[in-house]
Amino acid sequence: TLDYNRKDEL
Amino acid sequence: MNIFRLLGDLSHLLAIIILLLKIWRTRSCAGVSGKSQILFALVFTTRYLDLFTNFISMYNSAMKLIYLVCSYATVFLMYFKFKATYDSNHDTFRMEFLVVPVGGLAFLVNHDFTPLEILWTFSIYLEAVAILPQLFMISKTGEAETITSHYLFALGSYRALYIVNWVFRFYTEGFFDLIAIVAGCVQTILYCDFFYLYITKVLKGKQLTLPA
Repeated sequence: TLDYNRKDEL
Repeated sequence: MNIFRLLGDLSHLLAIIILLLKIWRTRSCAGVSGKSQILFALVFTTRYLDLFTNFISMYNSAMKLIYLVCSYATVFLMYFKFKATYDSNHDTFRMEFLVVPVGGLAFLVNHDFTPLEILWTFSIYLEAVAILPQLFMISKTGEAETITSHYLFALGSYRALYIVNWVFRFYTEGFFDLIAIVAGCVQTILYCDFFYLYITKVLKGKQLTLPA
C-alpha cells in the first residue's frame, strides 16, 4: 500500500 | 495529475462558478438548497485545513482557495444578501441527519486516528451526501431551473471523473484510497436519477421536472 497521507487530490 | 482528474476539477470549478453567477446575476437563490451549500462549505473547511502546512503545488493551493472563497461567498449571498429569495419552506432536509452519522463514521472508519485525518475523512464522507438537501428540495418543488440543472450536472460529473481518475491511478501508479473511492461511488450514484432526467429532458430543451 502506498502512503495514504499523500493528500495530493482536491 | 491526469486528464481525468483535471477535467474533474474543472467540472467542479465550473459547477461552483455557475451557481455563484446564477445567484449573483439573477439576484435570487430560488430553487437552490442553502443547506447543501453550508455542507459544501463545511466539506472544504474540514478538508483543506492543511492548505498552509502541506504545499502540493500552486494549482492545488489555488484551487483550494478558490473553492473555499466561492463556497463561503455562495452561503453569504444565500443567507444574507439575497436572503429574501431563499426558499426555506422547501429547503427542509435536516442537516444533522447527515452531519452526525458522518461524524461518527469518520471516527470509526479512517486511515489514521489523528485530528487532521479524521477531519479529512469526515469531509470525504460528508461530501458524498452533501447534495441530498438539494435533491430533496428539487423533489419537493418537483422542478429545477435549467441553470440549476447544469450546476448539478457539472457537480455530479466531477466525482464521476474522479472515479475514472482513481482507476487510472490504480493501474498506472498502484495508488488507491478506498475511503475516497467508496464515498465517491456513493456520491456519484446519488446523481444517477438526476443524470437520467438531465440527459432525457434538459438536453432536449425541456424543463427539468420530476414526476410528482
